[in-house]
Amino acid sequence: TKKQKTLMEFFGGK
Amino acid sequence: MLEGKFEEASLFKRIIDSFKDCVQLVNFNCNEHGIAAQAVDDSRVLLVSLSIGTESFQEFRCDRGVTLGVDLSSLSKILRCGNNNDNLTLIADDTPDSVLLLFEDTKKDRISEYSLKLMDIDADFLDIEGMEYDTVITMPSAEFAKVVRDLNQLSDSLNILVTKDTVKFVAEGDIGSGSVIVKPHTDMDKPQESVKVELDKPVDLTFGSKYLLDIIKGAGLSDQITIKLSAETPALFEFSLQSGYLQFFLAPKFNE
Repeated sequence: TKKQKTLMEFFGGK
Repeated sequence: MLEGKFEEASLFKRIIDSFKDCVQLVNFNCNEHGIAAQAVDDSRVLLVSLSIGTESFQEFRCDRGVTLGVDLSSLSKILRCGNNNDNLTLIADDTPDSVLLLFEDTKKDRISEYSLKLMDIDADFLDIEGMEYDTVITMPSAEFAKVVRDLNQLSDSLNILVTKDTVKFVAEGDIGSGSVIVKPHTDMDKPQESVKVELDKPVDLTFGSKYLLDIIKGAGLSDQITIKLSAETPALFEFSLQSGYLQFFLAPKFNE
């Protein structure tokens, strides 16, 4: 199974 | 003050319809270059980035930066009140608590005016500029939409594999599996039917189908979609506007 990543794991969030 | 007039309300309607189902609260940032917006869905997996350049408007002026915090479901209700071929003008003052939407049916001399209350939206802002990608695919947006819809029936994940000669979409689920291979080609008579693949490195990525179903709602904006992919980074799906774009950034799935 594959796990869904979030965008925050790639981009810096405010 | 903002005053932006679309020749046809249908353009703004189609833009809003393309992403209103995945994000609800959006800050529209208006300045002399046009209107831009960025919003992330509740699951923090899909980001929408919109830019409507001044050339998309019949008339546009915005002397000072204005932010319009909008609930898209409320905006959609008002947009449904106008006819597709009405002129639509958005009007807001420098520190607005509402935005005015003016629909004008020039042939029948009917003018409808709606005021939408604005909201203070404390939104995340992600720095998405300057990404580099291993491969860039350009293909008909309707064809991509069909692949996503078809393979979604088999699995909640869609695997995209790109090599020099092919783009392969694969879904493997409980009832079986399916794949669609799309090869690059140039259609001289109908350039919008062409498929182009620029490749620095082969790519193998997996995405959640439900997010792709949201993304393909933008297919009505543009004949072609541009898909930019890199190993282990969010993908970019872009629909071009006459002036501007609607982009979706989607985080991939990984092996645990």
